[in-house]
Amino acid sequence: QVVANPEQYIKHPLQNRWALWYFKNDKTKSWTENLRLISKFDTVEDFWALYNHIQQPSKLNYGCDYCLFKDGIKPMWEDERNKLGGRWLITLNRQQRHNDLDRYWMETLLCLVGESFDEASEDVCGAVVNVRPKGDKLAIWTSNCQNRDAIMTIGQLYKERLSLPMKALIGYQSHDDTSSKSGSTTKNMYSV
Amino acid sequence: AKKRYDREFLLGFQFISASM
Repeated sequence: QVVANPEQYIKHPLQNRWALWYFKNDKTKSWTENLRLISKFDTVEDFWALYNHIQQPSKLNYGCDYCLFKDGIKPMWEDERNKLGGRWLITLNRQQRHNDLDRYWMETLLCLVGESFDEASEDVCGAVVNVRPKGDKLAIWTSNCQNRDAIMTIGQLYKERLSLPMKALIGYQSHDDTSSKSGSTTKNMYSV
Repeated sequence: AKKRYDREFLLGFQFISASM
């Protein structure tokens, strides 16, 4: 299709408005001071304008995060819409920063803005990428860790979208368990 | 109706938007 008059071009609206946050680990500041809202968008075109403008996760410094959340949900456990929820967590090895991280993050974003999880998309709160020396992490956060059907739908489709091998298991952990853990591992409520 | 976009549709706009 040819757009005759660019001023009449209507952008493609997304189901949700999304907010992209950036976390920079500055030890002289508090956790909340380090969390900054970059921008919000609610069309396909504005999503790409933002995506094309910012650094890929593999170029970020250690300790930095990107978070993409539905407008109105803060990227923290304490938010009303997160506190009963949890996350599908994918832990990458060091080699995967070079090979997979940026691709996985883009696929994650496309799953969110495109509402790829059918009805279960309503359970999605957002997604987070953590860039860490020991291994980067990707997660999709959902609103209620008791919504088994929605969580399993999201986990299965997410794994397919990232083309993870069948035998590779990914786990879902409640924020409650993650925030109260004493050791270095949190038990999985679900896995696919 | 829900506004859902599949992967290929979204990817088709990656470089269109940059010139707008």
